[in-house]
Amino acid sequence: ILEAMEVSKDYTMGKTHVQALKGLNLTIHSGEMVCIMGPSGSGKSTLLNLLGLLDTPSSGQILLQGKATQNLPYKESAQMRSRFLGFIFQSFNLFPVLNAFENIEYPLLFHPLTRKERRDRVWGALSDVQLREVALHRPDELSGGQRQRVAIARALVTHPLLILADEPTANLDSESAENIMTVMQRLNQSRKTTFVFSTHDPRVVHHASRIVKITDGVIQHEGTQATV
Amino acid sequence: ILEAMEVSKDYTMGKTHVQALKGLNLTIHSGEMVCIMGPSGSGKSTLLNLLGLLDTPSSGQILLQGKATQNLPYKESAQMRSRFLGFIFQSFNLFPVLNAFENIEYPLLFHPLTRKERRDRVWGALSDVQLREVALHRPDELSGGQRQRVAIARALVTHPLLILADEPTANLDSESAENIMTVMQRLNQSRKTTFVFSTHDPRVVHHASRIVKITDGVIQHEGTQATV
Ligand SMILES: Nc1ncnc2c1ncn2[C@@H]1O[C@H](COP(=O)(O)OP(=O)(O)OP(=O)(O)O)[C@@H](O)[C@H]1O
Ligand SMILES: Nc1ncnc2c1ncn2[C@@H]1O[C@H](COP(=O)(O)OP(=O)(O)OP(=O)(O)O)[C@@H](O)[C@H]1O
Ligand SMILES: [Mg+2]
Ligand SMILES: [Mg+2]
Repeated sequence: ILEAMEVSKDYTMGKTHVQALKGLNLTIHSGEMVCIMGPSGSGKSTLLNLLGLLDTPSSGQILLQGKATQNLPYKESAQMRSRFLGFIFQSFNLFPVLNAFENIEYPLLFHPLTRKERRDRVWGALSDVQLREVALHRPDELSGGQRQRVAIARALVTHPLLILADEPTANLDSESAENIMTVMQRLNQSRKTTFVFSTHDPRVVHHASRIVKITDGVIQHEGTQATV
Repeated sequence: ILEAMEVSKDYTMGKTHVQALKGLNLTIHSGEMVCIMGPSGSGKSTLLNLLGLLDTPSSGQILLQGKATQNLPYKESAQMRSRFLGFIFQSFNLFPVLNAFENIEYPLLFHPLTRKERRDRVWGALSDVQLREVALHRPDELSGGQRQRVAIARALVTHPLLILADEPTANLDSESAENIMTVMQRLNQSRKTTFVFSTHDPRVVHHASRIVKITDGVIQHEGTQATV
C-alpha cells in the first residue's frame, strides 16, 4: 500500500546540514499495524511526514498504491491524501477557531456525504474517543490529552485506508490510551485499516504486528514483537 | 513552600460551565518530588497553572512561602515567578523566532548575571538535556522531544526553588526520559530543588517522594509509592 525506496531527507539551515533520513527502505502492506520506534531526534516524524505526502524526500521515492508520488501536482497529492490517508500529528495541528466538533467534521466537508451522515459520523467519532461532553470546546479550552483525542477522531472519521499516527498516546493516561488502541485495533480488524505509528509508548507497541527500529535516520532492525 | 487552600477553578464558555477543580487542598513541602496523577481532563494542568501563579483560582487561596498571592499586582507576581519558580508547559510554549539557545537564555536576561555566566549556564543546560548539536535550531526545526527538552532546560537554567513540570516526558523515548529524571533527581539532592510533576508516565512516578491522585477536580488519594 505504501513504499519508501532509498528515501533520504536533508534539512539545511544556514551553514548547518541535518541528514534526518539516510537511504531508507520500508514497505507497508495493507492491514498491518506497524510501529516505528527510536530515540528522540532519530527521524520518526520526518519519515511519517514523507509517507503521508506532507513533505517530499531529498532523494528516493514514495509509492502510494504502487503509484509514484514525487511529481504529483499539489492538488492531486492533496486529493490522494484526503481519500486514502488519515494523519495524527505529534502537535495535533487543530484549527484554533473551530471547536472540537467542527475540527473533526472539517475533513468530511470534502467527502460526498449528506449533512446528517456527516454529523452522525462526527458524534460517533466523539463517542469513540470519549469526548462528547466537550464537543463545543475550542482547542484552548481543552486539556492536552483532550486535544490529542480530537486529533485522533479527526483522522478516523474519514474512514481512510491508511492512518499515520505520530505519538498518538503521548499525552494520554493509561485508560484513555488503552481505549484509543482498542478503537484502532477494531478498525484494523473490521475495515482492514492499515496503521503506521511512531511511538515510544509500550502500550501502543503491544498492539503492533511489526516493529521497525530507527536510529539516526537509519533502520536498525525490523521484526515481529517476539524478535525485536 | 507552596499551599493550595480550598481552591476551585471554574471555566465558563457561553452557556456551559466546567468545574475543573473543586475545593482542593494541597501542601507542597520544600525538597519534595510530588507527582500529580489522574485521567485526561481531571484537572492536572489547571492545578499546576494555579500553583505556578499563571492563573487565579475562582475561589480559595494559593500561598507561596506562606504569603498570599491573590491580590498581588501583575508585576510582583511576575517577579515572584521569575525568582522562585520554573515552569515546564505541556505544550512547551517556546518562542518560535528564537533558537534553542536563545529560548533557554531568555529567562536569565532578568537575572543579575554577566554575559559569560549566562552563556555558560545555557551551554550547561543544553548538555544536561543532550541538545548541544541542535542549539541553533528554531522550534520548527526541532523534533517533538527536542522541543520538550528545550522547555525543560529553560526551566532548570534559572536555578529556581520550585519547578512545576506538566507532563515533562510525554514526547520522550525511555533513554531521554531516564536522563531527564536523573538530572532532576540530581538537582533535588544537590540544591534541594522542589518538584511538582503532572504525569501519566511510570518512569516519572518511579522518582516521586509523594503521589497525589486527582479525578474530576478532586484529590482522591495521597501517599508514598508503597501506599498508592
Ligand atoms: N480554558 C478553558 N476553558 C474551558 N474549559 C477548560 C479550559 N481549560 C481546561 N478546561 C477543561 O477543564 C478540564 C480540566 O482540564 P486540564 O487541562 O486541567 O486537564 P488535565 O488533567 O491536564 O488533562 P490532560 O492529562 O489531558 O492534560 C477539562 O475537562 C477541560 O476541558
Ligand atoms: N525543519 C527542520 N529543519 C531542520 N532540522 C530539522 C527539521 N525538522 C527536523 N529536524 C531535525 O531532524 C532530526 C529528526 O527529527 P524528527 O522530528 O523526525 O525526529 P523524531 O524521531 O520524530 O523525534 P521525537 O521522538 O523527538 O519526536 C532532528 O535532529 C531534528 O532536529
Ligand atoms: Mg517526532
Ligand atoms: Mg494537562
